[in-house]
Amino acid sequence: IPPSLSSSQAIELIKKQMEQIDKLLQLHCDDPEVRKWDNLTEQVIIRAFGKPHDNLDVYSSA
Amino acid sequence: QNSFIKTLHNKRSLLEGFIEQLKI
Repeated sequence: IPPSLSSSQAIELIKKQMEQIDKLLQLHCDDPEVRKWDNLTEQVIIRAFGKPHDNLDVYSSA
Repeated sequence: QNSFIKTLHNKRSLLEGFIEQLKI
């Protein structure tokens, strides 16, 4: 899958995901919001860098 | 729960690194 976002679009979307981390830290790890955030973050990384990509592997194994 | 918090902090650092890459 090739990247589909410009650098500036990718930066904006990643920042948006980062802004939600403080809220997630208040939740339990089983909260569906956490899974939702994680899935969306992976999608953003794929759109930013393409798939396969080292960044995606590093993120997924974190 | 403790490892969950660590994981989120780790993911935040990774995302910061990705933004730095995109700025280059």
